[in-house]
Amino acid sequence: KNVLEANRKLAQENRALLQKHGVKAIDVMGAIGAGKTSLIEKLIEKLKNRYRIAAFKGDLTTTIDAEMLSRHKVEVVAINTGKECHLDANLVKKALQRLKLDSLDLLFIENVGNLICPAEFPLGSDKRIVVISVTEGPFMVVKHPFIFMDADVVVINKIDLASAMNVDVKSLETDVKKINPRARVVTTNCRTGEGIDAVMAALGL
Amino acid sequence: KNVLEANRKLAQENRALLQKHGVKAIDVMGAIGAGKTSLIEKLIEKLKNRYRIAAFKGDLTTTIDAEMLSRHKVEVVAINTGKECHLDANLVKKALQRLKLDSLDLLFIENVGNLICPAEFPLGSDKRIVVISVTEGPFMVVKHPFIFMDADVVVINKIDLASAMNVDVKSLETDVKKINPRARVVTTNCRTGEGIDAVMAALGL
Ligand SMILES: Nc1nc2c(ncn2[C@@H]2O[C@H](COP(=O)(O)OP(=O)(O)OP(=O)(O)O)[C@@H](O)[C@H]2O)c(=O)[nH]1
Ligand SMILES: Nc1nc2c(ncn2[C@@H]2O[C@H](COP(=O)(O)OP(=O)(O)OP(=O)(O)O)[C@@H](O)[C@H]2O)c(=O)[nH]1
Ligand SMILES: [Mg+2]
Ligand SMILES: [Mg+2]
Ligand SMILES: [Zn+2]
Ligand SMILES: [Zn+2]
Repeated sequence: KNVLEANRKLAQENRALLQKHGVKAIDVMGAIGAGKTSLIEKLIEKLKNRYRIAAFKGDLTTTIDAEMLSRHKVEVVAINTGKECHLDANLVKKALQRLKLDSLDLLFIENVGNLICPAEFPLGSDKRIVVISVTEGPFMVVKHPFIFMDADVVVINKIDLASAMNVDVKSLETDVKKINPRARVVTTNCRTGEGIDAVMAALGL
Repeated sequence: KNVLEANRKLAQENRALLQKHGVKAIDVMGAIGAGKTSLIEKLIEKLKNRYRIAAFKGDLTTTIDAEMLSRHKVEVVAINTGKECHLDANLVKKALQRLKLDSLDLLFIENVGNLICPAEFPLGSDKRIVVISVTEGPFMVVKHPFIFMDADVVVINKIDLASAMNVDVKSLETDVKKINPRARVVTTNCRTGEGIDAVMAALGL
């Protein structure tokens, strides 16, 4: 559709702008409550001594996540998505205008909790992460193939609850590799920080 | 927008058709992996000796949930939603044409896992349930007010994991009542069936 095509063009413009200013952007997608904010928090804690970081958070009405992230003394832009169920390149373009890109190295973009639409709306980032949680059950990957096809890194979170959920983490990993052999899969506990070093390595950070 | 208005009209037509044939329809919405299918399964087990039941399941590509539900010997229509992130009244209208409505009393409609869009797309059901899981964290209700505004029943599921998640179930319940004082809130474990009788009572079944 025209909407998707227009978005793709804007995404390319965003990408060019970010690259021109040497800012690496990472699009963090995932299911509702899967651990996107917790993951970004843990990454910020580990990386802020090496990178100058900013973050975007797309949300309907609240700024809960944006406030949580800004406690880490990084610049945060809360993007009001209205009733949209995904971020788009236009919203990101406007948010980029609020940053001093020359004084940044790394930008985390937390997408709206959704395993469907973000797959169709690239934002112009360098890397795309998808976060799923073992608490969603064993079929999360096979039910949503499209979002995993474009993922650079897939994070399987809340592994501390895998046995309570009776979910086989290895088989979720296999499901990802079948859909996207080049995706790097990392298992994490984003509360304790277990697995975060591996996420950083997978992102090349 | 025109799309929303057109959907509302079709929803009213669906509602009229269901009422004409004496079929009660229940729209089961909720986050990805929150427990929608498990809830419907448990309700079918308890109700199929008293009601003639059918179910719809909206999904992208797989028929995992539809197959799971049909094991209970009820008629199931798997609705292929393509890349749509919500069911709409038109898809439901077409699916209704595949049922012999005169030989049914109760229809469960499992929506796509999404706490945003289904709020804007009524389907023509009598009752709307929203299922959330404690594993999504403590802010699930306040972050998605619109879907709770229209809910008749809110199910807070996976209470067996509430202490592992450090989530206060009572405070989630308070969040719902603030947004929608008339919603009936029930806490459940949809694996064991704990709370299912209360869900039935809340639905008037
Ligand atoms: N047990 C456990 N809880 C976790 C883990 N990671 C995050 N959580 C908790 O899960 C809940 C949701 O985490 P968030 O980081 O807010 O998830 P999110 O994907 O950003 O959620 P939304 O932005 O609301 O879609 C919070 O209560 C977290 O503390 C984990 O590895 N294990
Ligand atoms: N521990 C626990 N697990 C549950 C509970 N209810 C459901 N589950 C599990 O949670 C996973 C997801 O449940 P489903 O019923 O498939 O959830 P859903 O909302 O239909 O998921 P989608 O249709 O894929 O969005 C499954 O592995 C269930 O067995 C519960 O109360 N406690
Ligand atoms: Mg978040
Ligand atoms: Mg389901
Ligand atoms: Zn969407
Ligand atoms: Zn949507």
